[in-house]
Amino acid sequence: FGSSTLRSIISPLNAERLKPIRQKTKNAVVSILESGEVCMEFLKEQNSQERVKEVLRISCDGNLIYVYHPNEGKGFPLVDRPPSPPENRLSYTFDSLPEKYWKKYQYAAKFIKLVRSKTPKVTYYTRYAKCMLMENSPTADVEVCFYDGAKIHKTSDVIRVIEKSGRSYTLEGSRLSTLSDEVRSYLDHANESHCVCLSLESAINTEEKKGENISLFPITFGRRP
Amino acid sequence: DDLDDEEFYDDHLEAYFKKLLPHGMQ
Repeated sequence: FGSSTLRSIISPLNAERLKPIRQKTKNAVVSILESGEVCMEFLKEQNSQERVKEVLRISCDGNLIYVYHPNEGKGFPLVDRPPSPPENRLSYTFDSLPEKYWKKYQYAAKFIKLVRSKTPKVTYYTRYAKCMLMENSPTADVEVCFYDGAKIHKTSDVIRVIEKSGRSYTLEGSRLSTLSDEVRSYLDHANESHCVCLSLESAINTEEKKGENISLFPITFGRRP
Repeated sequence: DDLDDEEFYDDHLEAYFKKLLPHGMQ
């Protein structure tokens, strides 16, 4: 990686408030558990059977990582939940994780980042649209779904427009000046709604900090007219 | 552990994302 620490590449992952899921890819299964832990099972095929040979179990805040090799390295068949950590598991902090696991950690973090970008944190119903500020703050994604079928998806670097006709495109700086009045009005409403969502998020954050460590998110304001 | 060509997206993940939306309205 050419870097001296994992922290210089990425921040610890954060699975707070994410709903459980178990997602299989070609070589691994990544799970968000009920506890908020993130679990990665690495698979190897043996006698036409997929076996879990290595597990990384990462705490919800991303700072504690257990590594273990189930069944003393022989692995277990893949089932619907990760193997429990044995007593002889290896235990690391984010900053002490050996470099050979960095890529695996980054893989888990990439998955969590994707899920955060699709998980609503603040939902705000306006007169014309449902505006959702996602969990991937800072610079969280925003999806503004207009009741007439149009949709605007803002990420930190692109704006995607789906017109009510279904025509879709990505907006770039040079195109902003060529937009029709209609599309511009959708964009204006999306930007205004985005600002309201950020303001609501900030206000709720303030209240949350006064409370007893219970998250007030996700939160919904208003309802569809 | 070849993770380079791993792709998360599939129907299962899409269904999960849809369930995250409040009131089931896209």
